[in-house]
Amino acid sequence: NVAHGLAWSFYLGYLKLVLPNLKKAVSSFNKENSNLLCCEEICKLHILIPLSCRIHSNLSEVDSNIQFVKELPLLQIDRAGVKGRVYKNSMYRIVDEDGRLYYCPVEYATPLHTLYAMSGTTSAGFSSEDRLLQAKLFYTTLKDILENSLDCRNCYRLVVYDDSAISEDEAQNIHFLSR
Amino acid sequence: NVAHGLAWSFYLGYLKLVLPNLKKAVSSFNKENSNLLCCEEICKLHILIPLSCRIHSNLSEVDSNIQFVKELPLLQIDRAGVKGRVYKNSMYRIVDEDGRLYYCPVEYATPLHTLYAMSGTTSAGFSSEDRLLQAKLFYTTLKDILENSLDCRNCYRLVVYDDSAISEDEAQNIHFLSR
Ligand SMILES: Nc1nc(=O)c2ncn([C@@H]3O[C@@H]4COP(=O)(O)O[C@H]5[C@@H](O)[C@H](n6cnc7c(N)ncnc76)O[C@@H]5COP(=O)(O)O[C@@H]3[C@@H]4O)c2[nH]1
Repeated sequence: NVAHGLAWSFYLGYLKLVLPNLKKAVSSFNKENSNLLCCEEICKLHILIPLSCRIHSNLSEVDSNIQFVKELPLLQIDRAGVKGRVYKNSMYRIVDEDGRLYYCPVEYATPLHTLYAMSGTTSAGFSSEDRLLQAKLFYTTLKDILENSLDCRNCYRLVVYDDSAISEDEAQNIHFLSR
Repeated sequence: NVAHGLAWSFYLGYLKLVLPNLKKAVSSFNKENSNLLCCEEICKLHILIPLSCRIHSNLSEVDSNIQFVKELPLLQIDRAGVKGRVYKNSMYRIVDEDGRLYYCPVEYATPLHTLYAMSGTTSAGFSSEDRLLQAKLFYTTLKDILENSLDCRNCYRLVVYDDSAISEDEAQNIHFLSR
């Protein structure tokens, strides 16, 4: 089924390439930016998985407690005929409900965009009821794959949340500030 | 099944973004490089689909008649929390069997890499017999999607070939030089 293939593709075609490189990218970010990221926990890629599959291009628009800081150093790899394909991650500053500051790389799981768009296209043969089921399956498959991957150990945090019940903004706020 | 989701993800997450922008990218490439690309036909993205799913990172290594020229102007989009995500394509110069020169952007369909890698990982639950079937399904699904897409009309060429029977180099040579 669709979610199984998308989870494997997300791992084989992206996370397996960028996560092992993340520590290096964060430490050179630190040198350039007077050691913003102090502790181990926050140089993990925080991968957001909203079960509604609604993903936004810009995180700061969804929740004002999350501000874009800067991009991490780029990773460039010759891949499938594209010379120097670019992989980049964005660093964010997050204020939690107690006013504490965190810095960490955050992004949505890109394949959720595919699930959302497919459920909106009749020829893709995929209903919105399927969407919730596929989103859960994507999460559990990805979790299994990453737990068995030595390369990616301690480099990521999957943040799954159910935002289908309440409005967009509340979901994001409740979720992010409860970190 | 896997190929269906990967074809939709390739279209929704990539081709739908880059193909409509390709004409603009090629015309600004032309201004900077004294009009290398003269005719309409060759500013199409040539997407290679070897049914063996064996894809290479570097095209010039596979067939010396194909040489990397330069990258096209970048496309940057805020996407899923990554600010300014980069999409780039590589321009190649191809010599055909009559010695004629062509210039065009070429790359493999990256999802084939996922199919190849999944068939090599036991926990992905996908055998190498499945691979050929899935590759064909990927091609037919992608072809249908693109034929129904107004945005991408005349911006691409799907180049499918069966390289499973003969050795790597021959397949590439026979295929590319018969353009
Ligand atoms: N956040 C993020 N940043 C990235 O750089 C990135 N690159 C890939 N992915 C996601 O990992 C998975 C595997 O990628 P693959 O390259 O095999 O398939 C990709 C690839 O076939 C094609 N594609 C996307 N971006 C590019 C690109 N820049 N160059 C060439 N092909 C691309 O379209 C597919 C779907 O892309 P996304 O829908 O962005 O999600 C992908 C996918 O879920 C990324 N996710």
